[in-house]
Amino acid sequence: EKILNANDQVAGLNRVKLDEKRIFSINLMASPGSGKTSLILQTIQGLNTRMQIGVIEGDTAPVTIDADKILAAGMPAVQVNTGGECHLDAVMIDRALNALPLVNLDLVIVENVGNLICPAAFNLGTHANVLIASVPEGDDKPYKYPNIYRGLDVLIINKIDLLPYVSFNMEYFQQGVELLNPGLVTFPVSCKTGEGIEKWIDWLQLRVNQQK
Amino acid sequence: EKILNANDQVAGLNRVKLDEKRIFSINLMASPGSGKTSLILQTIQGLNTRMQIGVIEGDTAPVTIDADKILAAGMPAVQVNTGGECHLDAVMIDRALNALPLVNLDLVIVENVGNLICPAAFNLGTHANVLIASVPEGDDKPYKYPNIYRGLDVLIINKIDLLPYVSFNMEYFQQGVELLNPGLVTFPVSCKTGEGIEKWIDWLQLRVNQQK
Ligand SMILES: Nc1nc2c(ncn2[C@@H]2O[C@H](COP(=O)(O)OP(=O)(O)OP(=O)(O)O)[C@@H](O)[C@H]2O)c(=O)[nH]1
Ligand SMILES: Nc1nc2c(ncn2[C@@H]2O[C@H](COP(=O)(O)OP(=O)(O)OP(=O)(O)O)[C@@H](O)[C@H]2O)c(=O)[nH]1
Ligand SMILES: [Mg+2]
Ligand SMILES: [Mg+2]
Ligand SMILES: [Zn+2]
Ligand SMILES: [Zn+2]
Repeated sequence: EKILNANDQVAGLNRVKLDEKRIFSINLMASPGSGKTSLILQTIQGLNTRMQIGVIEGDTAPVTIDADKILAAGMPAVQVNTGGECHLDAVMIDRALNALPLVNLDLVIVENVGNLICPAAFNLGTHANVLIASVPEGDDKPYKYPNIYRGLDVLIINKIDLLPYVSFNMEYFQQGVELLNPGLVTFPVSCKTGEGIEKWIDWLQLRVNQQK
Repeated sequence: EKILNANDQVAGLNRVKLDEKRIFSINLMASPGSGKTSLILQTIQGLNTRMQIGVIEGDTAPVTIDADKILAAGMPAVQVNTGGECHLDAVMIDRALNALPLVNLDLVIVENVGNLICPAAFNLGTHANVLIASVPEGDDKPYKYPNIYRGLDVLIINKIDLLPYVSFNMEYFQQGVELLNPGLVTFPVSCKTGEGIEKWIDWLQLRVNQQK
């Protein structure tokens, strides 16, 4: 039987707290500037008439830039300052969940710290792991940063509007993903033009309904 | 008197090793896919008739994708596998320096692991810290990931060819940098078109000459 470390134990408690309220939750990871906040804003815009979305924002510095954008979009947001740590952990999420109006929420999105390495190692208790790969980053990231791809439930390929201006070989990229996580649900999108966002929102809606 | 931690002590030895051979060295940091390897290749192309450049490549996975590109460009390269660690440290650099033909080299470039957070905390013994900020990442990174900006000697703003296609406010970005590191030497470049690379190469050439 697996001896749960302290982080996993708290993650388990977070999951219980979310399941009690029938809230679906995702851990949104990606490198800095790949479009995590932009995707959340597009998601809110597409779903705000159908559900209430709470957002937990993780940053290493005491800034509220991202949380302010979510609040301005009309949804509750909690800013977590990791104090320099390069990832969120389950204890930070436990505290942040207590600061959200869970009783009104259908979906909780955790925007993790921008980092393609450490966040993969810390279970937060959320239901699904979602990674954003950004086209300008290049097509070799699954080969160079494989660990975070292994534990994913969904992959978003963002900034596809930039494909004409960068050298990104989609086939090579997809082959790398397939090696690590065969059959991974993948949504190519542009948070700038809105292309592809609908399919992602449909996937979310389905999971939120299943959680009810 | 500052009690040096073990990493700083080894960093000091690395510096001695480089100074003995009159080699100038830089620690090149940035988030994943910002163009670290592309900048090194542009640098080799611009300087290969004037000097010998050794490269130390850091990656979390056992891949040699970046080192192979450097070798193909005709310069010696050593691939360091950090074993999952999200940054290079001074001990890894000590070992890698031993694997380079230092007696023939004028410049050593360390390509750190793609990460905007942890690499800032580990002194490698190199002479200068260089960060690449990539335009598609957005203009708010100095505000959101301030720590790595504080200890820099040079800032490269890469992928300026993409400025027409992303919302990047150069003034807002520069103001953020100025708050953290007033007067920081900054080179806007495109590793794709070659724009601005010459000024960066001139700066390097000057520092390599001073080290002699
Ligand atoms: N062209 C283009 N730009 C995009 C797209 N999505 C986001 N951006 C831009 O990418 C930059 C970063 O977007 P954010 O949403 O702040 O990224 P993030 O991952 O939340 O960044 P951090 O939280 O700071 O790590 C901004 O300039 C956005 O306007 C897209 O689909 N296409
Ligand atoms: N449009 C454009 N693309 C660039 C530029 N510089 C690099 N790229 C592209 O950006 C992607 C990543 O470049 P790399 O040089 O591999 O970046 P890196 O920082 O070394 O990446 P990692 O080592 O994997 O973290 C590749 O697709 C490059 O072709 C540039 O100036 N303009
Ligand atoms: Mg964000
Ligand atoms: Mg590289
Ligand atoms: Zn970390
Ligand atoms: Zn780290």
